[in-house]
Amino acid sequence: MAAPPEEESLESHINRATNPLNRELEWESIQTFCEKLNKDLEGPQLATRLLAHKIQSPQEWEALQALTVLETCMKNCGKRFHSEVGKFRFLNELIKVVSPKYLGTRAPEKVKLKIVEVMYSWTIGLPDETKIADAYQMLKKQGVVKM
Amino acid sequence: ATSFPDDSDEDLLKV
Repeated sequence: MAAPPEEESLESHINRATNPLNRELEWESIQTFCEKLNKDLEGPQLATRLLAHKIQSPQEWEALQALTVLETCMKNCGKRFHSEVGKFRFLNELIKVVSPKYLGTRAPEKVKLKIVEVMYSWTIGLPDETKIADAYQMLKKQGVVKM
Repeated sequence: ATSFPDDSDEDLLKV
């Protein structure tokens, strides 16, 4: 019998929210993931590790759903999550997906495009997360991002 | 006791 939603781990919520078999976005799981990550002290750190792993999935639909979770949480989960996403520890994982030197040659095009889009939106929406701007500028300089 | 959130980080990946 499945544990009641309240006690389910962040991992089970992200697995349900990014399941490649989902016919459409699982907004309830996405919402629950956002709420739960904010409740635990280590929530933002664990959430970014889980998201990085999903975003690096070779399965396009799984990675795109993970990016939707990331975008939703960046809009709803507040400062603690922003500062965790705004660390190179997480940004480097996104960079690996778009960079040909790492996963870029195998990663799905749609996923790479979405990563660049969300990073760009954060440079506008979160100007005080300066590392995001640094990472984005570096990608532009290296020609990984062609605007 | 609430531990202070860890704000250690890595360097930016060079591509």
